[in-house]
Amino acid sequence: TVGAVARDVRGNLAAGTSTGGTTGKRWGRIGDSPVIGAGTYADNRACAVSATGTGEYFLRAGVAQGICAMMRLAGMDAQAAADQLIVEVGEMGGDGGVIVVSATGETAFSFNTSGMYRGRADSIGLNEIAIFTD
Amino acid sequence: QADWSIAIHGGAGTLSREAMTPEREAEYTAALQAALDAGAEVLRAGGEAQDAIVAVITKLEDDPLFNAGRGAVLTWEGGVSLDASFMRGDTREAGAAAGLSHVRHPILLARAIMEDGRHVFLSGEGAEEFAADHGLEQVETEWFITPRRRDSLEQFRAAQDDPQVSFNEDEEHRYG
Repeated sequence: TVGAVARDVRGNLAAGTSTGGTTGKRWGRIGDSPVIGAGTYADNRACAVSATGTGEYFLRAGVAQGICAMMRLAGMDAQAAADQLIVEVGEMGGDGGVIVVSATGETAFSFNTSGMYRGRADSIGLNEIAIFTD
Repeated sequence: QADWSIAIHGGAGTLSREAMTPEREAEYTAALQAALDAGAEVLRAGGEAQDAIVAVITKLEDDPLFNAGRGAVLTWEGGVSLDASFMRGDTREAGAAAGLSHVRHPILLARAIMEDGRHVFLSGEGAEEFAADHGLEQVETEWFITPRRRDSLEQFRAAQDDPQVSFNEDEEHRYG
């Protein structure tokens, strides 16, 4: 799975996710696709999110929309909201991660796997690529 | 506060340092940096967030290192089943597509569905018909398939014949 989230100079957010699913999947399974609300979500009032991982758990936890709701309604920051939803996914038995950009341009990664291929950049000069947890 | 910002991912999983050679790590790092640069360039030039998303994801979909577009994992039958979704935060318009095997860039189809505005989520043959009607590039399924993913499917199928592994797989795949 690959994904991106962005905030442009006008303050608009967007999110996108694209995936090949899982090896050997059958029966027209679509639970591992990035369903809107679970794997992908964007709301200028809060954040934009793209997820990767065992999709069915992200559906059941309502991960992407849940992160935005926690930020908008409970005032959580992007990292705290993302961490909480990834913990919930893990408690159900799922794994994976999310990338988040907030309405104010803050970016966050959260994942419960040993690594996630990831990167981020901004207008201030941040430019980083990482793979493993540390 | 930053004027613009972007974050990208190329998937998460059981990545172990032991299995990652310096050469392979350099390949992934370079691919991620190229995709990040493509998105950042759009934003730096004053472009829209949604155009930055497209710039990043179309690049990653064409890169066989990642499980999306070319280089996607294979289904049980040996084909591909690609999915994508897209959403903009100002209007909360959204589009998604599932079960694709001919659309070169599924993310462009997800965006086209969003912009068309009649539906949010299309699947299978109907989604591909929609893609063709909107002039999106179509390719033969073989274009997506790489030797690495074919090997993975063969190993996966072989594991189904191993009683111990089959048991574990069954336990592992209780998602519902």
